[in-house]
Amino acid sequence: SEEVTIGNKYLNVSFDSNGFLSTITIGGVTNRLRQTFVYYEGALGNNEEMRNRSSGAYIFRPNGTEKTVTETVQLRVVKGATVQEVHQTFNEWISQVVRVYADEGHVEFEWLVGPIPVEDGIGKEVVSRFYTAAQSGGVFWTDANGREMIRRVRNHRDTWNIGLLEKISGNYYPVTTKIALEDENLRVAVLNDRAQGGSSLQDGSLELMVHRRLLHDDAFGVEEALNEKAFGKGLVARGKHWVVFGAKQSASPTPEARERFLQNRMLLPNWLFFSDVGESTYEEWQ
Amino acid sequence: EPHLNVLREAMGVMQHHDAITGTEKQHVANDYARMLHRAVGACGANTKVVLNQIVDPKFKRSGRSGQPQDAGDYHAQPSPVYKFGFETCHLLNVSQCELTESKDSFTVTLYNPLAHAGHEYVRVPVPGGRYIVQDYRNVEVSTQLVPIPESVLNLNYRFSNATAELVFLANELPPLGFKSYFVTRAVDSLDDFIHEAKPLQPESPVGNDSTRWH
Repeated sequence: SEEVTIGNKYLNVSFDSNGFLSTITIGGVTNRLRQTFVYYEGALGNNEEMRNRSSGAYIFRPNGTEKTVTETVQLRVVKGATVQEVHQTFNEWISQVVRVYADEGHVEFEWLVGPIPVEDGIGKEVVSRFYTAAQSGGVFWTDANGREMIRRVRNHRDTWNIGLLEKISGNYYPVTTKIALEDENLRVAVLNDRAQGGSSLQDGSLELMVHRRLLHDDAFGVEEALNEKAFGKGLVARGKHWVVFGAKQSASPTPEARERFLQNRMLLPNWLFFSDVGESTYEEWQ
Repeated sequence: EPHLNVLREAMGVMQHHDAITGTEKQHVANDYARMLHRAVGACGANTKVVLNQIVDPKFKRSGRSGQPQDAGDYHAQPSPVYKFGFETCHLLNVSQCELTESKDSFTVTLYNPLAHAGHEYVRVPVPGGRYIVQDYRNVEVSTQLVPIPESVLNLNYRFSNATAELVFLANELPPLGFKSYFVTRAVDSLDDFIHEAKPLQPESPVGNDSTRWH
């Protein structure tokens, strides 16, 4: 019932009394940083005309706006000299570990989603959403295959006047490695470990789609619903997001530079190998 | 070369937009996963040879040299005599690794593919207890044992004895180079020894969950 804080010498993140991440404190300055999971119900149509398309393997088409998954999150806090973690349980099929390593300047989110329940006959598309106080003015940035960052503007296209019929998916873009937003004071970037759909549907917020389970084909040829299973149950997906948060005017390295280095480390990671050493002692091994 | 060709062929097939976006039928997606797993596993033989050569330039691979092993049975072949096994654990993302869960002593080797020095907080699934981690200069590295979240422990297709992850900082990883750590499970004292002798009893929860792990 009390607020929980974990962190290191660079930053602290706090969780409110309902168990949601709520603020981040860097250099003594506290900013809003809230994270939660929401889901979109997949649209279900007869696919005859464009407006009746179902959400499926080729199409993300939500039926209405997002649904919340819980009002309170269960926490388990682990603190130590090497890493501090908060294990969050949102519900039976969504959980996450938020961790801060002793010598890192970013926050790691390890999410675990699934099996997505479909007993109600409704497909669901799960999104991790971050909220900040940044006045981003509808502008956000998504990467192109881990390289150039492309400027995106909500409800806008650079080369024609758009009348968006799909207010949510019409603002979704491919995010291979990073999505970011900023204002003159703050910059927040979320790095992902695999290609995901992402957007910024309100100023200061970023979202990435982490998992989806749909029950109807979307009539683009595969003739199969996107309903992957493992061991007879809906697939469980696990992955990571890394959040780099900081003052826009930081001295070198700039926030973007820090993001680039982190991106390299996370997407070209060290290869881990394990060897059984049998009866050898350390000295023999050395 | 035959192992690398298996991966080349798999990657050739995966150029198809279906393989990249997941717009193929489920059984095709499963087959893509099977092809990739087999190909990456086949190349495990290549990384083992190369790492053994980096570790010990005098190392010459014994056993059937030059015979193209059919990658299909790369698991089946008794691997030629390697100085070090350099096994890969593909299920670290759900905290599962048979070798680190069952051995009291093992090494962890990190190969840094970047052109500049790196570091990483290593997480190794273990069944609990206390561990000593030393680098090649006999420097003991500080470690922390972190419980694996309930939601991971309860995954219905995770077959593992690990209940915790051993976390330690591997730093000064040389560019395009490797660094190894020697991990030993410590039996501290007699009562530890007695505790060791008995099968690990699940600890009785003390207080509610959060106080137990504070």
